[in-house]
Amino acid sequence: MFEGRLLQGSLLKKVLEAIKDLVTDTNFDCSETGIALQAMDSSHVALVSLLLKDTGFDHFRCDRNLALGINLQNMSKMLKCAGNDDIITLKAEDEGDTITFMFESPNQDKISDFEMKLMDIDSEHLGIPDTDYQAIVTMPSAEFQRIVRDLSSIGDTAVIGVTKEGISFSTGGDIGKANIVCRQNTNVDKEEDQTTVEIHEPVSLTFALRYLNSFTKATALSPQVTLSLSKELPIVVEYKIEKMGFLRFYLAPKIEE
Amino acid sequence: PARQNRLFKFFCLH
Repeated sequence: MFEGRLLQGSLLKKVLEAIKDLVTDTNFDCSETGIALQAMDSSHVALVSLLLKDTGFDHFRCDRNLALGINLQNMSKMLKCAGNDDIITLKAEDEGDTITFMFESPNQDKISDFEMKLMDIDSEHLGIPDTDYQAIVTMPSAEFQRIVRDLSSIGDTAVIGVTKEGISFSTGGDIGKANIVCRQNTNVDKEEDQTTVEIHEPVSLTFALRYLNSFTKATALSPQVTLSLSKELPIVVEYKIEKMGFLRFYLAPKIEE
Repeated sequence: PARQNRLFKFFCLH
């Protein structure tokens, strides 16, 4: 059987909110090392990769590898019934066709069980090679969210450029153009307000703002976001999940034909 | 025109 007890249940709620509009159905791959998920959006240009390590759970048991086929909208409906401070336990039998979500209030005076039907999903797994990216930028996640939202009101695509000075976001549309530059900034009080640029070579790539906007639904998971870019490769937008792992989004660049 | 390429172009399907 599989069982995972997560003291900070709100993390799971936040993960679902971040991915449920991008991916419809996906397998949660459970093994003794944790829970992993990889899924593409329906147009196959964006990919979600989630890792929740067993060590981040208060209690974790997985007797044999399980692929739990889950409709994310339905799981989100169930998790919305959990309080933000609740402890969430996931349970599934080896041969079962359901998953149980147990919610415990912080002072243990309310225990709820929700059982959700599982589904059979043929997943398309992509092999993502380890890459030395040409540029890696870490910046405040709220700032990235703000920039992407602001640019979305002006254009459909953004050019993201990285030089050793910083990262720039540009767009254009019927009403005009916009260009935002965030400079490397390591002299701020709080580490989470820093913008750091690690660069081997300047890089500039074009992406659909609609997807970048969707990725920023993960902002609540982490105060910082890391953007990894290489010429003619998908961008990686990574939110680290404290003590547990990460939520990564990959987005294919727009390339001139 | 710029085209949105699919991920298959960059990563191989397992």
